[in-house]
Amino acid sequence: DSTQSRLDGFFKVL
Amino acid sequence: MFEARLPQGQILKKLIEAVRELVTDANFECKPSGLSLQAMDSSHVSLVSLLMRADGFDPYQCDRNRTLGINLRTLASVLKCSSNDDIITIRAEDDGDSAILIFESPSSDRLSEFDLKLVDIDNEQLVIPDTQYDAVVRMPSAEFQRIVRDMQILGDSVTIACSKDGVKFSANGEIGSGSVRLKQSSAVDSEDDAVTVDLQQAVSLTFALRYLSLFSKAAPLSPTVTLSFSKDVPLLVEFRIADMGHLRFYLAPKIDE
Repeated sequence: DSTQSRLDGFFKVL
Repeated sequence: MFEARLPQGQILKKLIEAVRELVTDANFECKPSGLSLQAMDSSHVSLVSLLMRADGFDPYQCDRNRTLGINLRTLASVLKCSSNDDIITIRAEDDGDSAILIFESPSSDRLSEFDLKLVDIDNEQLVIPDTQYDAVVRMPSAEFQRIVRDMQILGDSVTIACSKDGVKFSANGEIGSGSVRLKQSSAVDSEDDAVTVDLQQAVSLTFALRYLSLFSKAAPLSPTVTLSFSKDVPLLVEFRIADMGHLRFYLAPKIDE
C-alpha cells in the first residue's frame, strides 16, 4: 500500500 | 499603477480554467519583469506555479511590485463574460482595493469593465529546489489528458514508469487493472505529436489520479506537456504558455509503506 506524501516535506517554506 | 494588456486574452481564460478547481484564492505577484502566481491546494499535495513574462503583454506597465489577491472562482466567472478573441487588460491602481478587468473586442467597438474586490490571502511561499530529473517525458497534452482519464476508470492512483523504451502508465483497482505504454516516437510529421523520453536513469513513481486529472485541464494551453520525474521527488508537469511563460504543477508522490 502507498500513502500520499505532502509537498511540505520536499519544499521549504520561505 | 499596474496595467497588463494581453492581446491573446483567451490565454488568461484557459489558465484560470486550469487552476480554479485546484486553488480557491491566489496572490498574483506583479513585478516589472512579469506576473507570477504560486499556490498550493488545501491539502498541500500539489502546487501551481505560473509565470507570464512582461514581454508577452502589450503593453505592460508595473511601477512597483504589487500583490493582487484574487478569488479564482470569481475571476473565472468574470472571464466567462469575455469572448475568446477579446483583448484582456488587468489594471490595479496603486492605492486601490480592487483589480479591474477590461475586455476589448478585436475591432474595439465593445468594451466591458469589471471591478473585482481584492482579498487578503495568507499564502506560504515555497522554495522549489533545482532538480536534476531522472527522466523527462514530453508528449502531446491531449494524449496525457486521455491517459489520465482512461486510468481513472481503474483506480485512484497511477504508476508511471520511465525506461529507455518509453513510458508506461498503469493502474489497478477493484474491477481489474490496465496500462498504457507509449514508445518514443521515431519519426513524426510534427514535433507536437512526438513522445520523447530524456532518461538519466529508469524511474517508477505512483501518483494520485485526481490531481493529474486537474492538471490535465491545462491541455488547451499548449499542444505538448512535459513530465519530469525523479525518485521520491514531486512530479513536475509543465505546460508552456506560448512564448511568454509557463504553467507548472508539482505533485507529491505516493510513497510505499
